[in-house]
Amino acid sequence: HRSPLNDFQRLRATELLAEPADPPLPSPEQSSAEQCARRCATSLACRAFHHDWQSQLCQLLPWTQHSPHIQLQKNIHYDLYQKKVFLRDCIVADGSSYRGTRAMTEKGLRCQHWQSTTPHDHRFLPSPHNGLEENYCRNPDWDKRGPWCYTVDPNIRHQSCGIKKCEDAVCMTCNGEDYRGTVDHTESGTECQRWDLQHPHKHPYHPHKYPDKGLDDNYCRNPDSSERPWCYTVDPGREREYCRIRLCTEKRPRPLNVTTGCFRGKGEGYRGRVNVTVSGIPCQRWDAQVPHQHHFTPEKYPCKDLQENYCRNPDGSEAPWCFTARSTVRIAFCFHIHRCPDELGAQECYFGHGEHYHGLVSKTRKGITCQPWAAQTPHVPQISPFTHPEAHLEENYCRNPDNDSHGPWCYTMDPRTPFDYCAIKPCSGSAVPSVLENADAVAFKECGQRDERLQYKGR
Amino acid sequence: IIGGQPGNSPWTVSIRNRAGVHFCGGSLVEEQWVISTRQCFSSCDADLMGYEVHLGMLFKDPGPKDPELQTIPITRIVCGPSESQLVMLKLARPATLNRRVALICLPPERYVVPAGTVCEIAGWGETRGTADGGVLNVAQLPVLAHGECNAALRGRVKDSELCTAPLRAGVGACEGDYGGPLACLTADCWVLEGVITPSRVCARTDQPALFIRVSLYVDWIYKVMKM
Repeated sequence: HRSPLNDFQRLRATELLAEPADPPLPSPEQSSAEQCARRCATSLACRAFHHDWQSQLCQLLPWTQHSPHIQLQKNIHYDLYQKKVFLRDCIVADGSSYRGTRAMTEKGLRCQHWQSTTPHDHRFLPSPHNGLEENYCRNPDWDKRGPWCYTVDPNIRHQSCGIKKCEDAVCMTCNGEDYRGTVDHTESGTECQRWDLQHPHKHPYHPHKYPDKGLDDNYCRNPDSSERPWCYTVDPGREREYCRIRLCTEKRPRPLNVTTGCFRGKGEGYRGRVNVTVSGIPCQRWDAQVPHQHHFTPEKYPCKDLQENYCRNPDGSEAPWCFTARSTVRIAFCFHIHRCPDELGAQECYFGHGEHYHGLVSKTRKGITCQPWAAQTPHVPQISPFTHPEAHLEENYCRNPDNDSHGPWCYTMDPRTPFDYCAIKPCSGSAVPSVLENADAVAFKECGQRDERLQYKGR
Repeated sequence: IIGGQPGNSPWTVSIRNRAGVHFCGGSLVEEQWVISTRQCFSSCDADLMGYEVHLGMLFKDPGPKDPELQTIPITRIVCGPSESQLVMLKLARPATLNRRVALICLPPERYVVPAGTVCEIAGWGETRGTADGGVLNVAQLPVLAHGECNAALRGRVKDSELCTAPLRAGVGACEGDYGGPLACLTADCWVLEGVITPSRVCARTDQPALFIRVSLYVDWIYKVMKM
């Protein structure tokens, strides 16, 4: 049940650019990515392929990004699939499948070209089948020590290249949530299923839905805060399994955004002592399994500070949370903990609504640089020096050309944020009349959608 | 909602994370825009890929074949003015309005809801056993005059906050309801006057509840939708 794509590493919206080939490349053919992978896998010459996901055209390629005179380039029409063996800088098992470009031994000696028989004569000559290219480290005789080469030193015939095993090449910290290595087999040796496929196992971890979890190809990952990285397997009888990955021996990194009185972001760094839910239920201790059984124990999650029964966020949920001491309520968020302020300090101040502010602040309250008022990118402005010539819309300074009651603002250089208010606060003593002082009676003249209230009919 | 009862609130939406878990409420003010509270979101430029709103259902976890259920991805978050604690969420496509999904009107700018107006909160949040937690619950709360509220809370009430009077029965919003509506019926219109924000204790019987006063930010809301 393995997919032929399992042997490939995918780069979205990317193509390989090469000088014109001689002979020219075969014409693209219509096929799905999996069919293309099957064709490339059985072709000795093929090392990669482009797949146009719109037209379903596929072009086999004899090179990879590591080939001479080849470069990667963004192209939204293509996905690039490259054979993993040509990209790995680590080895699987004895490394006999290693096809990387390491050309130096573990002691720093340059490797002799396989095609050459000097300074060392040998019988391992290149052929289309054996991968003995250039002077790259290889393991043509299944040496237990892994890939090796003949050296250019006449006194040292051959030497191991000391290439690490993939499970040791990249270590993991804590529970491996940040692990981005290339292990693609489970601890029992079963191959992993690709994250972008739904067979043999359907699953909710679509790479596009979890862009920050690194769900690339079929590599072991930890998108759900399990104890360690895992993957769905190609065995239909075994849905998922943990992977064996070395724990880093270096000092554990300190979590980002450690706070106590408030929380930032999702509160993964929150280390305060709130231990009651907003509805007044005490939190369950993390080291307890009653009333709720769970796997978030302090020993298994040493980086998450699961002390006592404090609100914590060990799994990247929306906010700190806890299991509750009430059997009918398993989990409660601790949204009642304040969020830490995340705005820039005010650099200047304005009077009224800031409609006459002509200062030089040119950053938003979040620190994003303002877009020049006369510019058309990244946002096409509805208000500009041409539409509002009297508003002093100079450079990219914060202004208030529409008398926005919330103060000076600007279009921003962030493509995702058309406009935002600026790092400017009302000057002290510059009070806008309270809304409560002029509470005129308002007659509603128009109406939204009338509610057709339904009688609740019970279950 | 604590102390409420099952009911209908067709502008109330359920906000779901990538795992499909409801974590906050919101209000549908335009076919493609929802208002909620900043407290529910990790940042103003949070990556909401995979996050969705669910509309048109009464059950918190309706079956996938529920004909009324609409599921729409969220594409963008826009944070409100400082201290507003509001966010607007843009949806990937417009919601279909029908008998189960409706817009709620926005109030006039800077409108002050008269004291004593009976308004309604709605949500799928914690009920503390007072109602069925698997369905949408609603509860009525009367608006409290600002002066009285300020006195009860020792001068800590801002203009940007709207108060409702505490009820002896203990009625109010709770976890899972945050971001949802305080809707007031005015001249045959349901108007979004407040947004539910987290408090330290749910449904207090001895203190008013605070909501974000939407009328102070109506200009910003229209500006965001226009921009």
